[in-house]
Amino acid sequence: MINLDQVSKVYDMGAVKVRAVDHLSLRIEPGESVAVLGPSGSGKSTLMNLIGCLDTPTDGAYFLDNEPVQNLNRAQLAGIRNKKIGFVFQNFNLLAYATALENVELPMIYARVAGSERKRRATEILEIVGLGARVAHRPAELSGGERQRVALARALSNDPEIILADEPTGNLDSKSGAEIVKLFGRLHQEGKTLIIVTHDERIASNCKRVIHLLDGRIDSDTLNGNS
Amino acid sequence: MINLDQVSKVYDMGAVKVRAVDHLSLRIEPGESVAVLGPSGSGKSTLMNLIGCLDTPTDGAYFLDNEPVQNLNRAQLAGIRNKKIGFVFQNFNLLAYATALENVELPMIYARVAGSERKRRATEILEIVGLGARVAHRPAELSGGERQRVALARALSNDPEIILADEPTGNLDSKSGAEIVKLFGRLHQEGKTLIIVTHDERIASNCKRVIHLLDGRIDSDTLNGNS
Ligand SMILES: Nc1ncnc2c1ncn2[C@@H]1O[C@H](COP(=O)(O)OP(=O)(O)OP(=O)(O)O)[C@@H](O)[C@H]1O
Ligand SMILES: Nc1ncnc2c1ncn2[C@@H]1O[C@H](COP(=O)(O)OP(=O)(O)OP(=O)(O)O)[C@@H](O)[C@H]1O
Ligand SMILES: [Mg+2]
Ligand SMILES: [Mg+2]
Repeated sequence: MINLDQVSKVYDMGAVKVRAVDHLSLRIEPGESVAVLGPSGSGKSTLMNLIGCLDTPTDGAYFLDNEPVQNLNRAQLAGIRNKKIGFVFQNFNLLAYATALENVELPMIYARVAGSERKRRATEILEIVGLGARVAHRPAELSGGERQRVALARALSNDPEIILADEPTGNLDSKSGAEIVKLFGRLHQEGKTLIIVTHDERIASNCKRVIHLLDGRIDSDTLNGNS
Repeated sequence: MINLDQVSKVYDMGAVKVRAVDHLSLRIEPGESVAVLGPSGSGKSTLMNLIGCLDTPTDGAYFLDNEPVQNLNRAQLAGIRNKKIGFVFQNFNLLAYATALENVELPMIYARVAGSERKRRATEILEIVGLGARVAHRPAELSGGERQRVALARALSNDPEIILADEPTGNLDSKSGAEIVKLFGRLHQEGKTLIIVTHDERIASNCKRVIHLLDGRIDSDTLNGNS
């Protein structure tokens, strides 16, 4: 359960302050599928970084499964992230010197999964996202959409309860994108909590709840009529 | 005028070779607006890098304005790129330590434009793409879609004849994306040659010609009925 209470994030640039998230309150229950939409610069990635425990709010409180997150130290936050949360970054954030397979194995290394099981599972997930023939490529040897799918595969490698995906299909053609929409559908049926930032109508229409951000605040939060 | 004759690009990875562009021939006249579509991994970015003189083909010939490109050395290629071609990279390729303004000024520095004119023009282009309030931000202090628009502004800074844009709207919401579609329309009216890789229907439907790539080859090349 995700519970944000009057959370703000202010970037202090000296001469100017940017209030990227502005006194935002939000509650997401386990197993919900939520699309987050909004103009470029409206605070979506900043909000995702707060929910994903990658950044701490300037103000306000954040409870994850009833535990106040801001009282945790960096090591505890990393432990929670590694166990509970899979994060697909908008800029992929892959290790440049590691292959696709090694990138997907990384969260499992932190979780002390044995080598052979890691390789088996990483290969399986890369095949699910359509990259079975690219497991030995490093990021520079992959296309944009292929890197994006490696980032998604890595987020799923520890089978997390909560999946935060920041624009997971921006670089994908309609067929590859449709495969990812299907994958999210399966994850939702398995009871995962999905929070997906997207500009892609197909993703938004397959989520049960749609939140629109505007200037760091929630502009609308509605249940999806057509899903 | 862009004239590719039986061009191939093969990535030799030792154990396996990836033929990303496969004996492709393509002719684009000055002032055309061309959308390039195709599945993730079909060779679009590789093709753009060849057209943009950022990479040389493994095989085949490339004539740009009737000049054979492969006989040019790196310095000559860089000169042609800086003068004739504006390139919007799929991964933006911004200088991390420079502000948005300095990133847009960079091509003008190579072209020896005077400082005050550079700053005036860079500010103007950033305002056109909606980033007037973010000129002093460095890439890490910008959202994904804002970085994407800085990359587009930089590609336009030397007023190039040919604009190659690799997925210029993947990170933009519908309103910001519509602004970019309008901008491309204006550039087309000014007589620029536009080649845009996209998965975005709005961009594709506003181009006069639509090319579909599949496995490194041209699968279809049609004039757009509805533009
Ligand atoms: N340096 C490289 N070494 C080996 N293979 C590469 C290299 N760069 C690209 N490839 C492979 O070549 C193929 C074409 O890549 P390219 O980036 O041109 O595709 P794309 O059509 O732009 O895809 P996307 O829509 O996902 O951006 C891909 O399958 C990719 O894995
Ligand atoms: N480190 C930072 N320092 C200063 N300003 C920042 C920083 N990071 C983000 N911003 C600003 O905060 C605002 C919100 O950024 P954020 O990345 O959350 O937007 P977004 O909704 O994800 O946009 P997009 O759809 O373009 O990815 C933006 O206007 C951006 O310029
Ligand atoms: Mg973002
Ligand atoms: Mg590409």
